[in-house]
Amino acid sequence: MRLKKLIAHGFKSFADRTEFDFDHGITGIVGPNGCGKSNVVDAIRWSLGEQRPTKLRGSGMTDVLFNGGDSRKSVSLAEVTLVFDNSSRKLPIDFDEVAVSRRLYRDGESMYLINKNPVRLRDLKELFMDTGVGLDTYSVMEQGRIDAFLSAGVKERRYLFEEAA
Amino acid sequence: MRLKKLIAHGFKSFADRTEFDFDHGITGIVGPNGCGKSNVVDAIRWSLGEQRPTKLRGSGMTDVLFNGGDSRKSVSLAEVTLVFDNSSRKLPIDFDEVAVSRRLYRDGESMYLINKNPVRLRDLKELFMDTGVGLDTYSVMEQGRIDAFLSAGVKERRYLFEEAA
Amino acid sequence: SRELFTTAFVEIRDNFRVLFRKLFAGGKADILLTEPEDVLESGIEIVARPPGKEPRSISLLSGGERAMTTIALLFSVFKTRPSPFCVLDEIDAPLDESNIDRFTGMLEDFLEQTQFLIVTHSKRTMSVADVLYGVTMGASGVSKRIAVHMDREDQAAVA
Amino acid sequence: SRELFTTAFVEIRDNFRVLFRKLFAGGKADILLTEPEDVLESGIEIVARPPGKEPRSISLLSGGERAMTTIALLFSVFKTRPSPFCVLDEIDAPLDESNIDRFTGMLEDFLEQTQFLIVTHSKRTMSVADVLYGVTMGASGVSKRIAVHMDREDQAAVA
Ligand SMILES: Nc1ncnc2c1ncn2[C@@H]1O[C@H](COP(=O)(O)OP(=O)(O)OP(=O)(O)O)[C@@H](O)[C@H]1O
Ligand SMILES: Nc1ncnc2c1ncn2[C@@H]1O[C@H](COP(=O)(O)OP(=O)(O)OP(=O)(O)O)[C@@H](O)[C@H]1O
Ligand SMILES: [Mg+2]
Ligand SMILES: [Mg+2]
Repeated sequence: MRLKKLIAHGFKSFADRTEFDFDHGITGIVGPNGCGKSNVVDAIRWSLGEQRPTKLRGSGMTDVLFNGGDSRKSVSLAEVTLVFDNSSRKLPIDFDEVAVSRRLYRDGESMYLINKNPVRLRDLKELFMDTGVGLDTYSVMEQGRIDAFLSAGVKERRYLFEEAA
Repeated sequence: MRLKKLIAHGFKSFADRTEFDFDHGITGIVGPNGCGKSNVVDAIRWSLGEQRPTKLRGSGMTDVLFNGGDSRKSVSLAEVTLVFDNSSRKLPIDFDEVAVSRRLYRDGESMYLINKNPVRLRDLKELFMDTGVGLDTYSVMEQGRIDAFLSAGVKERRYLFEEAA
Repeated sequence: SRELFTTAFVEIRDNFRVLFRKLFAGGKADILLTEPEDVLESGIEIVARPPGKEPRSISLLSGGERAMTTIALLFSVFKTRPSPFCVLDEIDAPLDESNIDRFTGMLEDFLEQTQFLIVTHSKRTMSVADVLYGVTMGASGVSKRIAVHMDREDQAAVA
Repeated sequence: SRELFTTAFVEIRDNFRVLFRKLFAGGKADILLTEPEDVLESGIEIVARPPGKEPRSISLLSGGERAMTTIALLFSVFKTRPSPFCVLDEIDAPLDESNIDRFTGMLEDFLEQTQFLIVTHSKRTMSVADVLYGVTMGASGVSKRIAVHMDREDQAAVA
């Protein structure tokens, strides 16, 4: 169930449609401070259904919409798509490729799509159940969080073990 | 009022008497992970009178006493001395050099000394009043704290401005 | 659910004991339940002892030792419950060169089951990536993707 | 004490506006009181806009931009109320190479009044130090100080 591709358009600093091909063992993402590397990580978290704006470093969910620069106007739609290779049929859908998308309009309306078909957030979560992919597993470690785990309280650490159970 | 020297003995991983000559513009402290660099920073904070064990990454103050290694026994005394050049007489003492020391015995008894004379913690604090040196100024920035300042609340940030006032 | 938790806990603990020793080239580590009689409520205690050092509270570990301990834990969970992909954002920032090598060495042990996306500023970490993507931002605050190759000089520097 | 606070605040704010632009080679920054009518109780709001970007909340800044903003603030306080010495423990960890150069460049502006002790893993930061001390730890968990010199190869690598 490899992650083959990420497509971001209008999400944070990715005003233009930008595609990353991830179909490799180890992909490195590099660049100067402030260029948009962590925004790629946020795009992955967001498309998996993240509901907490603070986990995306914002205060409201519309903070993820590209909101302009020196010579660019802000946009009214953000869309991120993750494309998975499903030839192993780990995802309970009968397709070789599964594209999971999320859209947000400036008026706050949001949509989830699986292979271009609108679905509910619940359907998205069910799709990834028992695959090890998800927001509460350790599969996404944001910048600066490496130190937070050991300083968390003994009870807070439970979620890591509960998720694996 | 330059900081000329630091002498640590029995403090954290510095079991043996160790001297650092700091009488330069910029002194770099380098070495592999876990070798004792941040323990040097803790030694400076401790000798300036730090009372909170958590600011020294410990849970009790006796955590600063060297407590043994593969072939070394723990010690019963920790001592750190900071030597300042006082030819500018910024410190209200009539000596060219001022040595500020702190001692801690395993039984918890602690001592402060100025030029080898025992003093109270209050005398130490008074010595540094209005010099810009102290625990609440920005003169010591611990590892990992750089990110914490911006995430602090609007009221918490006041102490930086109050200290400067 | 009590059985499920206990099985996962024991497996993660066994993996952690092995992976810690591998990442630190020695030492000893363990995971304990603070209240073993109440598995579903108990807190989780982490014990980590780098090689040559006495057992101490984990708050006394250095910045790099804490990061390596958390990496050992992360991989212990992955060994128990593999995740198809893993995203790491500058996890190597506190590490010195020899710890970066141990970390990237361990990544390679997990490539059968997990794909990694790694944000980094370290040339040493870059050198183990199969592909590097650069991100740049123009004057108008818009991010773009560019292809990046490590040149011969940089490759040699980390060899 | 109200006058004292206001004078210090205004001076730090003016310094911050200048030093931020210097560290970011452009952009705009400011410090505001959340309750200007009650100076002794008011909170402190920080506004930071890197060059080419729209004004946004500081939580949206990147890791490196946050570190550089805090460094600008630190030096603003030092300019207002000089401290004889300053200890910085791996403050350069989140910075890329060009930001490390701007940070070390600014250090040199403060050398008249402040002496710096800097813990670092970065060769670029090491290259501006007058003296380097190495710390090593033997097999018995005891730290020792050793003299360290950057060799010609490392010096050339950061030139
Ligand atoms: N909605 C948005 N629209 C436009 N730009 C945005 C938006 N949200 C965040 N940004 C910009 O994205 C930039 C941060 O990008 P990001 O955190 O990805 O940087 P980075 O490459 O990870 O840098 P570092 O190496 O410092 O961690 C900020 O400068 C911020 O202003
Ligand atoms: N009281 C003590 N007695 C002996 N050793 C101690 C004591 N307190 C802490 N230590 C040891 O000191 C080590 C940490 O040192 P320190 O934090 O200075 O490392 P560092 O050089 O800053 O490393 P890094 O580059 O990872 O930040 C730990 O391994 C810890 O076990
Ligand atoms: Mg980042
Ligand atoms: Mg350290």
